Amino acid sequence: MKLIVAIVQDKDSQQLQTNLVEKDFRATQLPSTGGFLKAGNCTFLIGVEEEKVDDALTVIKKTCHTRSQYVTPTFLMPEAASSLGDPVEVQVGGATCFILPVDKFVRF
Amino acid sequence: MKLIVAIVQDKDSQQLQTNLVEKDFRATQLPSTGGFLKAGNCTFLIGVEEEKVDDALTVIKKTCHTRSQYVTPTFLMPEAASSLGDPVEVQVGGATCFILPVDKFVRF
Amino acid sequence: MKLIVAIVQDKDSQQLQTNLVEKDFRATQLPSTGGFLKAGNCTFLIGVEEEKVDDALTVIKKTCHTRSQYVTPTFLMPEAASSLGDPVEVQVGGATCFILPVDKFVRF
Ligand SMILES: Nc1ncnc2c1ncn2[C@@H]1O[C@@H]2COP(=O)(O)O[C@H]3[C@@H](O)[C@H](n4cnc5c(N)ncnc54)O[C@@H]3COP(=O)(O)O[C@H]2[C@H]1O
Ligand SMILES: Nc1ncnc2c1ncn2[C@@H]1O[C@@H]2COP(=O)(O)O[C@H]3[C@@H](O)[C@H](n4cnc5c(N)ncnc54)O[C@@H]3COP(=O)(O)O[C@H]2[C@H]1O
Ligand SMILES: Nc1ncnc2c1ncn2[C@@H]1O[C@@H]2COP(=O)(O)O[C@H]3[C@@H](O)[C@H](n4cnc5c(N)ncnc54)O[C@@H]3COP(=O)(O)O[C@H]2[C@H]1O
Repeated sequence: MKLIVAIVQDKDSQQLQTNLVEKDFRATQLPSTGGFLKAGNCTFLIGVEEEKVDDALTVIKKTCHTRSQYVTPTFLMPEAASSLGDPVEVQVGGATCFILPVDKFVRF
Repeated sequence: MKLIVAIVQDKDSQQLQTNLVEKDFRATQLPSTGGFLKAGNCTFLIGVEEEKVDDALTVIKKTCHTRSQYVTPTFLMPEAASSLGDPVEVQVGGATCFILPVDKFVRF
Repeated sequence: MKLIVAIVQDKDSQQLQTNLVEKDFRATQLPSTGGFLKAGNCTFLIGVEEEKVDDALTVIKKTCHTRSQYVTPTFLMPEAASSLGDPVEVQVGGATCFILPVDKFVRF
């Protein structure tokens, strides 16, 4: 058993959940916030058998998309003079995934 | 040190917290949502010494109960014709627990 | 790659996020609740290269502060007679950190 911790954009979370159920993966969603852009995102916990990890990652890869986000520099660096002006483009990835080892899995 | 990640039903979370404190376990609760039934549930993070993991699991087992939930099939498969009719019984377990290895534990 | 799970007080979470970005660490925040005092706190997920774990812990240590909190004993032990009276001081630490091993790290 492995635990996949996948941080995805809110816009993809519903579709990801649907696609995971379709492929018979179980998952739990936790509301979260990105540290840099401070935008709401979604952290999935997906417990899967070791031999199924790559299949689950394929579902995530196919469902979650990279997007551009425009932010004003003063948002990122509040102490900078507001004269920095034009918005800056930031690429937000589709998913950031940590695959964690699991010593034991128990259901009651 | 091990980190227990336990997903339990909302209905049991308060009692579980009380029972953990009684047995001198420390815990943190995170709001979460079940992937399949989309109902609110609760994810506990419980850091325990390795030799105490089984005691903590016993507290969870005694406190968290399996329940039946009735859902209409169209909820589960929105694309299916609503003529599927009668609600379906789904068993929701008391707790789903992942015991994770911890390389290092630090308190400031 | 390691995953740091750090539970910090709400009061320090914004400053911690700023200090992490300054040192070029990436992080995700999840809202959480302390099991004992039932006060809102904040759980950070910080994925870092193994050789940077100590630097990240230093940022956390410098930013997050221990504080005292006064609670009435009846809050802690509702079944006790309210005659217990005077508030009790509880020390809440700056941060509780679990450093978890990561089998695989993937970004899409
Ligand atoms: N210090 C910095 N300097 C310049 N650009 C920066 C930056 N920190 C983040 N970014 C950029 O901003 C995007 C959004 O980051 P945010 O922290 O809001 O939202 C992040 C965060 O919630 C999570 N995340 C990414 N890496 C993480 C890590 N190592 N540990 C924990 N969470 C991570 O995944 C979300 C998307 O990350 P992604 O890398 O695709 O996309 C990132 C990245 O392109
Ligand atoms: N694809 C599917 N087909 C048919 N029936 C399905 C199904 N997925 C889930 N169920 C059933 O629905 C119940 C509720 O699942 P839900 O995903 O809402 O809520 C789940 C989810 O939040 C979490 N969970 C369970 N297994 C997990 C895993 N491997 N990884 C992450 N979270 C898991 O624990 C909650 C309770 O799970 P439990 O297994 O006791 O109970 C499950 C199970 O009996
Ligand atoms: N059974 C008990 N008897 C007497 N005093 C108790 C106690 N449980 C907790 N305390 C005290 O109350 C403070 C707040 O605990 P709380 O559970 O609300 O909030 C905790 C909890 O959310 C989290 N935490 C601490 N240890 C943990 C662990 N082993 N596993 C998971 N979360 C933990 O970090 C927060 C701060 O913990 P910290 O130890 O600095 O500070 C703790 C501790 O000083």
